[in-house]
Formats: sequence, C-alpha cells, structure tokens
Amino acid sequence: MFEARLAQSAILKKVLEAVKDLLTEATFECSDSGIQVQAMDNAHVSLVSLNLRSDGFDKYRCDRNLSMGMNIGTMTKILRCASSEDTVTLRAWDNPDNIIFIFESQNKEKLSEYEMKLINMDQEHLGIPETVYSCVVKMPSQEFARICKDLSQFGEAITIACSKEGIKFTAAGDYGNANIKLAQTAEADKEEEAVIIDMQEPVKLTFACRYLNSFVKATPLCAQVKLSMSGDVPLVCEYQIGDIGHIRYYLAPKIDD
Amino acid sequence: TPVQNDLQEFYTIA
Repeated sequence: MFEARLAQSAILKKVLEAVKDLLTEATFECSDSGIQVQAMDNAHVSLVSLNLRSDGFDKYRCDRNLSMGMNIGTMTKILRCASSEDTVTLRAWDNPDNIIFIFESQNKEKLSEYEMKLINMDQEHLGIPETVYSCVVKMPSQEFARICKDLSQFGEAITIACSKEGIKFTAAGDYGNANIKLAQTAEADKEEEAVIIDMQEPVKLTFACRYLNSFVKATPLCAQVKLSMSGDVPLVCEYQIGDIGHIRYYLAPKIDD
Repeated sequence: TPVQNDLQEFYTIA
C-alpha cells in the first residue's frame, strides 16, 4: 500500500501549478525515501525534476516501490478542488490502476475523494551527472519572475550574463532591446531579498523566454531561486519546497547558428 | 538567430 499525507494541500497545489505548463503527463516514482518525478517537456528542451522526501510528509507509507503514470492536467484539476488548508492524502494499492486523492477540511466536516486513472507510460530517464557550475546565483524568486516577464515583451530569448559584478539579463527584438542588471547584495536585511553570486568564471548563455516563464510558475513555492550556469550546458533553475524537497528545471541553451 | 538545443544533446538516457 502507498499512502502519503500532507497537513495542508497548499504545497501540492503549488507544485502542480509549477509543472502543468511543461508536462502533460509524468511518472511519479514512489519509494520508501519519497516521491520523485523526472520528465521532459514534449519538445525535449526542458526537464522537470521534482523530489519530495518521505520525512517531509505528515504520514508516509510505501510498502513497495510504485511507478504511477499520471495525467498532469487531470491532477491539476483535482488539486484545484482542495482548499489550501485541507489535509491531502494520496492513496494507492499495490499494482494500482487508480490513485485516490482525499481532502479533509480543517474542521473535519467535509471529506472529498477523487479517484484518478493511472496511465501506462514509456519512461525516458536522463542521467544528469553531478556538475560543478561556473556561476551559481541566488536571488529573490519574485524578482526573477518579474525580469522574465518584463524582458519577454522584447524578444523570444533572454541572454543571462553573470560576472563578479552582478548578473545581467538582456532581450533584443524587432521593437528594441532591454537589459536589467542586478548587483550582488552588499548587505541584505532579509535573507530572502539577497542576491548572492558564487562565480568561478563568467558565463553568458541564451534561453527561450517561453520556458523561463513556465519555470517562474514555481515562484509561490519559495522566496529565493537558485540559478546554476556553465558555458554551453543547460541552466538549472531550482526552488526549495519548504523542508520537504525541491523542484529543479533544466533548460537547454540556445546556441549561435 | 540562435538555435534551440535539445536537452538530449547534453544528457544521455539512463
């Protein structure tokens, strides 16, 4: 049997909102250690890697490893039926055809059950090696979301250049161009407002706005986002999910023709 | 114009 309970559905609701633009379906790998998802978008340009540790759940039981193929659109619809304060329980039996979502209101007076059919999926797991990146930037997630949104008006791609001085985002298009520079924070009053750059060597990479704007849907999950970059390799954009896990997005860079 | 890469050019299927 598999059973995982969160005291508040808000986290799971936010996770679904953070992946629904990129994924139509995904396999949820459930084991003793927790729930993991690794899935590419249809175009194979980006990859979502989600990790929710079992010790972050209020209750977690997984008698045997399960791979459950889920339709993300349906799952999002179901999670939207839960109030943020509802307790959410995921339940499946061994060799399941279905997964059950159970929402219980705080006063325990309303109990909702939604059963979703699982789907068979071909899995294509990418082996992503541990990488030391040339630049690792931590910055406010809302600021990153704002920059992606603002610059998307000017072009289809954003160039990110990172040096010791700071991080510069540039977009150029038919109607003009725009660039936004953020300096490393000298002294941040609040940790979540800091811009921190850990640089081994400068990096300049170009990425499609469309995907960056999908990644920033994870903004409600965490006050800070971590961007890891090296020359000519995919960007890693990471959001912590409370003390339960993280979501990482990988995005292949655009390369000059 | 820069060309969009495929993620599978960077990572192999495990």
